[in-house]
Parts: sequence; C-alpha cells; structure tokens
Amino acid sequence: QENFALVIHGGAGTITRENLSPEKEKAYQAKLDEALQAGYDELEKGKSAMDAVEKAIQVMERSELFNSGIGAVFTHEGRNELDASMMDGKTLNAGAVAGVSHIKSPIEAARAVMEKSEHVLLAGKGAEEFARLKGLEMVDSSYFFTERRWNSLQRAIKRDSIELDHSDEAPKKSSMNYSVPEDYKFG
Amino acid sequence: TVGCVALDKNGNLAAGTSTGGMTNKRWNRVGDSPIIGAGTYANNATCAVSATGHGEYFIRSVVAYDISALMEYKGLSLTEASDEVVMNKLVKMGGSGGVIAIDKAGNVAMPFNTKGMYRGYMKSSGEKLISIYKEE
Repeated sequence: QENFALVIHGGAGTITRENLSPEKEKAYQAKLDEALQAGYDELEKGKSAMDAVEKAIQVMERSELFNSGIGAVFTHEGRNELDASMMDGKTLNAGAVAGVSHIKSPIEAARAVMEKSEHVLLAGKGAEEFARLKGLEMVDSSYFFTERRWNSLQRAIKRDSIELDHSDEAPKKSSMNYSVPEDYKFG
Repeated sequence: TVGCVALDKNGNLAAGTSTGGMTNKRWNRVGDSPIIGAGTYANNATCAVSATGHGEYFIRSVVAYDISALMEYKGLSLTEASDEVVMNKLVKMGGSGGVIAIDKAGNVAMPFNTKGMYRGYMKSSGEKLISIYKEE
C-alpha cells in the first residue's frame, strides 16, 4: 500500500486575523510546514506511523510558538508541567507521561513508556526517573522558559484566572469555574 | 497543545499529543492529552485521533475514543463521526477545541468549534494544506 498521509495540529482557540499579526501568521505557517514535512519524510522513507508522529511533534516541541516543549505555559507556581501520549493503532498499545518538567521531549517519553514498560501512564517524578533510566535526554526546566509565556502567567495571576493555549493572541479574561464564554477558552 | 496522526505505507495508524497544559493551573491538574481515549487514540480498524482544547470536557466526553466508537459501532464515516463529537456533542456540553483525525483509507478530518486551529495535512497523492482560521 503506497497510500500514506499525515495530519498535525498546533492548538485551537480564539485565533483570528485581527489578533494574529502577519509576521506571526507566517511564522506559524512555516513551523507547521516544517513539522508536516518532517513527519511526511519519515513516511516516504517507509518508516512507521509512530516514527512519523514522533518526528512531527518534536518539531513543534522545539518551537516556542506552541504550547508544548519550549514555549510551554506555566503553572501557578511558575513551573512547566508537560504531558504527552502516543498510541499505536496496529497493536493498540499506548504510553503517556503527565506533569513532567525535565524531559526534553515528552512525546519521546510517552513512546518509551509504551515500548519499554508494562504501563500506560507515568506521572511526575516517577515518569522522570523512568526517562532517566531509559537514557532519554533530560534538561533543566529553564530549557522550556519563554518570556511570552511567563508574561501570560503574570497576567493570569493578576486576574486570578486560568489561560489555555494561545491566550496572548486574544488577551481576555477567563474564569476558574470553566463556565465561560467561547472566546475565553484556548486549547 | 500539539498533535499528529499518521497512516503509513503498511496501513498502520498512530496518534500522538504533547502539551504544556494551561497557564496558571494548580494542584497538579492533568488535562486530556495524556489520557488515552480522551485526547489521543489510534486503532487500525477505525482511525487515529489527537485532540486540542479544554481538556476537562474532552476527558468527560472521551472524545478521541468516541469518534472511533462511532465509526466502529455505528458505521459512521470519519468526517461524520468527528463532526458529531466536536461540533455537536462537545458543543452541547460547553466544551471548546478541535481534533485532527485520519482513517485507514487516508481520509482526513480536522473539525474544531473555536475561531481557529493551527492545522495541516500532507498526503502521498500530493495534496497538502496548512490552515489557521475557521474560514479557510
């Protein structure tokens, strides 16, 4: 079968032409293109869908444009807590990590949980210890820091609110009770 | 949140999602991204799905698996199943966001109920699309 394909997303939310500058728009398009190409190249070489998914996501994890890896948002305490998961449609195996702060590529860790443990979801310190033992690259938490996300946290703390992805493209108030209008939610 | 789904030359599907959660979250809140079936799901018999959005709603709706289940048990197409979950069921619950999905035939769906979603696909047929806004 020579039919293959790849689909990516970089988050959803209140993203309109009015709140995204032409320069930023170009930057997002270029990075999405790079991620798509990275995954597609894997498929074209005959690599597995799992390999393609991991490669494409790693391009976005290394970009400060998206809420994953570098450029991840901050918790109330000023930390980056990253989550990731992968699932293989052939075997129905799956792996995931939650609340990790020192694993350079969370998606690689999710795959490692799937392929190198008998578990599905590892969280926090345990997940990081597992990643270390499996030889995954670990980083200081400052690796994920971006000023843009730090400023978002300061705004959110000031308003006592939470913000999801891409909130600084539309700086409106959100609420803690989740019962908020559509414009306030950013995934 | 970023995600990817793929169909390889051997007809195998895979899905992945990676995220930083949400700004100012507390109490070790975990969203849908690492929850298999909520934010990520793949099954060669049906489809592969990665979600982005307000995680609490995606967890409660078991969004990614729900799309697969609608295809498996109700015989819906990928587009019908993903539209039903994202544009109907999720909206009724008040949940916002979107998914990317691909089926075993290489059909693609990218429904979202927000104003925009960074998204794109590439197919071996040469078809390619990168979009951001709803009207695209």
